[in-house]
Amino acid sequence: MNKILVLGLGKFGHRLITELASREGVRVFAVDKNEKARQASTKYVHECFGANLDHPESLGRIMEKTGPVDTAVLGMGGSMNATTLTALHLRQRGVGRIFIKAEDEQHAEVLNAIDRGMDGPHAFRIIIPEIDQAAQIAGRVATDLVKQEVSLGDNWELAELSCPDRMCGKSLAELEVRQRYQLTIIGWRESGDSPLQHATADTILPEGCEITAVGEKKDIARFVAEFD
Amino acid sequence: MNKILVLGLGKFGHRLITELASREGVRVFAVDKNEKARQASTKYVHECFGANLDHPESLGRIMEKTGPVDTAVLGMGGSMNATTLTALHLRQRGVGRIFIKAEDEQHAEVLNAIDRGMDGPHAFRIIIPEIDQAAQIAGRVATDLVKQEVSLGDNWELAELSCPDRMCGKSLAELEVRQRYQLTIIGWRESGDSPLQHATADTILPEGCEITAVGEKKDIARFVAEFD
Ligand SMILES: Nc1ncnc2c1ncn2[C@@H]1O[C@H](COP(=O)(O)OP(=O)(O)OP(=O)(O)O)[C@@H](O)[C@H]1O
Ligand SMILES: Nc1ncnc2c1ncn2[C@@H]1O[C@H](COP(=O)(O)OP(=O)(O)OP(=O)(O)O)[C@@H](O)[C@H]1O
Repeated sequence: MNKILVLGLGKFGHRLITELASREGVRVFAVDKNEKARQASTKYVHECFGANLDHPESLGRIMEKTGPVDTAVLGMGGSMNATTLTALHLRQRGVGRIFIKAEDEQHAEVLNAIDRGMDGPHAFRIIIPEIDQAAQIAGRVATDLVKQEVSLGDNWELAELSCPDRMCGKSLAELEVRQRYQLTIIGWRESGDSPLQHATADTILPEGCEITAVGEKKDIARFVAEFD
Repeated sequence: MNKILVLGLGKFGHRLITELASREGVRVFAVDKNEKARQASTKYVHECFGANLDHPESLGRIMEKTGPVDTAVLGMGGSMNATTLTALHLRQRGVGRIFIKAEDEQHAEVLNAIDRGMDGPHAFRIIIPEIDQAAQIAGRVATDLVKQEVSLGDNWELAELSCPDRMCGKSLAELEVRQRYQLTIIGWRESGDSPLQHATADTILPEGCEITAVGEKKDIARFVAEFD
């Protein structure tokens, strides 16, 4: 059982607890200073506490009730101080994974310095929603050929692409995609809304379909540039 | 050449134009009412305009200089009105793809109604950064086993997972992953920071490695529940 403490129930925190409510093996506690935010969230969590985390002693009182937690998530916009201070205190109390919605890259820099300066493995996982989303959509904005682009570490990525007309009507074996483009087609779908299907050597790609390919970023970029 | 107009250069817009600067086949124009925001962005774009989009005639003046654009991106926080009105005007001018940073789900509802109510294919692509990010991290928050979880449409997903100890030391052929768990392991890496490698039938998974698997959401959830 993973005990999770979610602090701050704005758009970010509230959406997270609704997603967690459908997952197995978790027990979620939530905290917010605002009554209305708590009311909208109580039904999704094990217990919901009212507290203002600007006061340093609030966290201690909450954790007396929850006991030790494995994971914390900080989604309190507004004052960076309450977020930074609360993250520090959670880390000192031995919480192993702390997801933090940071305001911007400078805020993230301060948080990372705190995390690295303390003993034990890094606990902070920083999220800057506007910046993270902008980086994720760049592929789709740049060309209509790309429907989704997901980074898999530094070198690789997965891309969902409109299937180039030249590739339609032939089997994957005939197309020799891995030899010619260094990409692996792992799935395909009839159109944007239809379910993904396994791709095998004898799959014949129909007109207007989409393909899901995995490969190095440079190979996907070359493929897109060739067919765009 | 994909002509892209980015309106609003806050955290979202600015990060987007820096990402687009390294992509082929795009020409980017940017607009912001704030001088400092423009100065930080000029070197990444073809041309940068100063204008306040609260005044409806501003967009017309800008598009006289840019000519027709294929794609627009709206990243102006603050007033929802300027965003909604500008999105409507871009759509009326025939811009085919309009990415819009919306404030929340109600704002998205209004935007979608405008988009559906007009002739031609849907042009709006709505992004709500806080909500989209919260949904994406739910898998990682729920269990430490999951390093990344990406939805591939309604049924499928890709998940990067810590390799369960029981699976280490055996080859993928021996493990019969597809037969036993209905998942396809497409890649693996020594540890969280090392590069992804192709997975083949004779790959032997080392202790402490991570695997990248693709499959139906329910099969990934069952796999995670078994080894968590
Ligand atoms: N010091 C605090 N103590 C407790 N709750 C707090 C504190 N500061 C903010 N919150 C709560 O966190 C939630 C999110 O805060 P706020 O709305 O200011 O940020 P936001 O960045 O707009 O959040 P989101 O983007 O998730 O909507 C609110 O429900 C607010 O009541
Ligand atoms: N009516 C407008 N006309 C032109 N530029 C605008 C207008 N409204 C906002 N902007 C610009 O859009 C950018 C983003 O706006 P703002 O900072 O209010 O939103 P935000 O939600 O904080 O953005 P982000 O989250 O991307 O930082 C700012 O640089 C601002 O100058």
